[in-house]
Amino acid sequence: DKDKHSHDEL
Amino acid sequence: MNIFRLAGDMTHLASVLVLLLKIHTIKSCAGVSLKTQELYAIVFTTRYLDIFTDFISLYNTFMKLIFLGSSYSIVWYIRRHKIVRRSYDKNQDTFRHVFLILPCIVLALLINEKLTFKEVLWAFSLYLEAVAILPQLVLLQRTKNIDNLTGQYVFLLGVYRALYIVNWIYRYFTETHFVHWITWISGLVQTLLYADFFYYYFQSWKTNQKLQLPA
Repeated sequence: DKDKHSHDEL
Repeated sequence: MNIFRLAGDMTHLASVLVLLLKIHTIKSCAGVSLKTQELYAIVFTTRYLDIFTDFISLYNTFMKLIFLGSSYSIVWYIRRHKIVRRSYDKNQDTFRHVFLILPCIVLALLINEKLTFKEVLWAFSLYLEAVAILPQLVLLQRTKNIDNLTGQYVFLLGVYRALYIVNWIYRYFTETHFVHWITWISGLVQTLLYADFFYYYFQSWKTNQKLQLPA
């Protein structure tokens, strides 16, 4: 899941 | 993506739009700190360099471009627009960038998830974002009459930070291995900086009086 990448937030 | 994160992003977007709209329509940047806006431009530039290296989602890339574009437009308006720039009071907006930027560079070199160029920049952007609102808060304190839009801008930014904290709590319990101390601690510090402002914002709202921060 790409959304679990640590830097997926803005 | 959870609802808190989405709501946080939308409030962040709303805050930027409120500010841009204010500047664009009334052609005035009175009460807006150029220092804070320049710091945000640096924050977004250093954090979003990954649009060239990682693809997360269309939403992610799109929002990054919006935040980059809006922060640079606001800086452009205040510095270059022939009418808007006249309303900028640089004698009030005296906070020195360097006192915020230098400590953040040192901290990012010392405390990061990995000692690589990208990770150091990422950490730096988080530390700098945590304190970037300070020149704006100092300016608000000096301004006798805070106009509604500037007050709403800072209020929306504070709500966005608070929602991000709820989002991290949610992710911690719903995702495995979601532990990001650097993001959490700098995010918490950032949100706490708004506490004082929130207090006076609600006071003025409750008593229906103009927002004014004590000197």
